[in-house]
Amino acid sequence: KPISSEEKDEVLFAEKYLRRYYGMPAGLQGKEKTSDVMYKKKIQEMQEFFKLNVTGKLDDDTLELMEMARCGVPDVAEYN
Amino acid sequence: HFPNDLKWKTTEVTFRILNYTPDLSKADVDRAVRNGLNVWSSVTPLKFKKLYEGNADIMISFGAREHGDFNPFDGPEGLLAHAYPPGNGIGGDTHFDEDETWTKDFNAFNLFLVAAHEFGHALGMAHSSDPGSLMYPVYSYRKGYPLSEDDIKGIQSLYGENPNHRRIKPKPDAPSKCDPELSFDAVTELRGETIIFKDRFYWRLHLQMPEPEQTLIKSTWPEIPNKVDAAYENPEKDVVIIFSGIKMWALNGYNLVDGYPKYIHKLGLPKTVRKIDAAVNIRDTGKTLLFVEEEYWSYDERTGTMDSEYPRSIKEDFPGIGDEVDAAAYHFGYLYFYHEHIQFEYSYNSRKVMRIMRANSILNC
Repeated sequence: KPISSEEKDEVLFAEKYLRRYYGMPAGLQGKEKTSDVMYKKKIQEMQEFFKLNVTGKLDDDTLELMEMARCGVPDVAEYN
Repeated sequence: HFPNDLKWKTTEVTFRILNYTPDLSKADVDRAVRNGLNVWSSVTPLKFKKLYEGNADIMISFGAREHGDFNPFDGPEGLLAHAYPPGNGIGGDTHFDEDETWTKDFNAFNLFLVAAHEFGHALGMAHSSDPGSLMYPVYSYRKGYPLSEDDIKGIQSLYGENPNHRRIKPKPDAPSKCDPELSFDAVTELRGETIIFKDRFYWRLHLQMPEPEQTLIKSTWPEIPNKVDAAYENPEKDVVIIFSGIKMWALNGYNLVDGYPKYIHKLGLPKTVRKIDAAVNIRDTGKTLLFVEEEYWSYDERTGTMDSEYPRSIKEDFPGIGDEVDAAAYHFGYLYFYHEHIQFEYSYNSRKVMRIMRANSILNC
């Protein structure tokens, strides 16, 4: 079924989060396959860091944690 | 740490406060910054010198949105502050989002706690994945000494120990749910969820959550102490009672009920009782069992009085579970007694132990 606008917002929010804190490369638009693989990989990285269930999906737990107030330094030190 | 263990080359580090937030008095900001730096100097040889002009190692400022480093803030909530690892120029600089409300108590966001965290970065610390660490990326309010063993180990591996360190008891790391020796402080239901208290943390279990969620007690209930002795849910009144020492609090959902804390002796316990080890409500009888050392009381929730002929012996009335209980829960006619790393499933009707399991089997371990 078509993705709802709310879900779309959540995915955009998650992508921004992963770019900012987990060094997900920007500008993958248009390269469907690559961006899906990278998006999933970065979500798994974030879930591992926060000891969440590593699903590679934007599940409720993951989204809830992304929405928490936090420090702006990336969690992956190499990307600071 | 950051790559190549970035750190300052000397232990004399300078800082300068460039501007102030209107949320707090100038003195409050100065104090929060000074105390935030002292957190790290108390466990290392680091010394911090305040400058009032010129370029300092750590330049501290408040700004909103784009504030000069092409790393914009995002308005209220979300991103609170950031800092740069040790180095020339912007290295060490620490920026706070002026769109946040900065406080000096448990209301969000406590400037001292955020400053101490950011100065960790300014000194070379990266984020920790231990939710009890100061360097954990997500904000949570905590009282008392903020460094955990994880934080201290990290900063000392960069700068060494403070030679004249006054032994301060660091916060223990977050308990690991699959530690075979894990014991619990308290277990209770809360509107269909199961809450398990251990040290400064609690796990939250919910059928729709495959993984138990570990959180600092104080980040949800700042008013409740860091240590919970016992807890139970009274489903008829839709409240959870939490015991710590000789005091008790009532929760309605996740909200504290006004008028608490109260003394546990209001329940009818003798003044000699200073701590309740475990508590459990038996839904079918409306009675709440309160376990203290080798004995237990029975409190009638409907009359609000303690049943006569108590206390009674745990060992005699619940054969097979030993004589002390850390935590207790009741589900569909079965009592679950937790003691040390063991859990006993006890049939309340047939008065006997049905199964013995590891305490943390409830955490899918």
